[in-house]
Amino acid sequence: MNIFRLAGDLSHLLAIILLLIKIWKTRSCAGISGKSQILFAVVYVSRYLDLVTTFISLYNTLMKLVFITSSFATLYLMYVKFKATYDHNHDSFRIEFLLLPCFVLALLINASFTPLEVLWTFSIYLEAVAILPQLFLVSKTGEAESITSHYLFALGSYRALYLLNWIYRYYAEGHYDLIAIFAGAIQTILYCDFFYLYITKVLKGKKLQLPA
Amino acid sequence: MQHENSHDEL
Repeated sequence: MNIFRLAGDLSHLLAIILLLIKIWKTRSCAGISGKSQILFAVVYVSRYLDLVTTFISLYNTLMKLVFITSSFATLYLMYVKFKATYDHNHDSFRIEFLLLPCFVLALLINASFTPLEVLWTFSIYLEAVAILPQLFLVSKTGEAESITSHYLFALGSYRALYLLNWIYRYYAEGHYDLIAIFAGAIQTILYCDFFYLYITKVLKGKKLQLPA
Repeated sequence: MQHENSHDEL
């Protein structure tokens, strides 16, 4: 554990909490993509199957449980409790176009061809692109509430901080994992346009609105 | 193992 890794995890945790607060306080999931949230739930479940096979640390176990539980809590709020506020019409991204290619890629490029390992790799690939339905939704509506922007910024920062963690681990421990680095880089690049808008608009107190 | 170390990440 190094400072970048810890900051990344905390940023990830903050993102999830911000999202739950937004939905709970406004009693609405308007502007949030249910499709992205479904993908994140798939990511956590397929990656954290090792909860039942390998014990790494109490921290590791707790964080995994928090990520899985909170993603299902978010889905419950969106698809059950506050279903009426869910933005169906704008959330039209076809997630099978992400799920299938990621799965095929995981079958082809992985560290070892075992069920757990392929699912772990699948989750890494899927996480890289899981935010696309959300970004698609923002681009369709042309705007995002400020708390939604903070959520996206924290979520994007998490993988960017992991990139720094991987650079650190390469120099400090000689450890690197090309699958994770490649997917993490793609994931971070997808947020770049959003980061730019966040820094130039939201941080200056303006609403995130895309140019017409 | 090199790759196994990645599994301690989240």
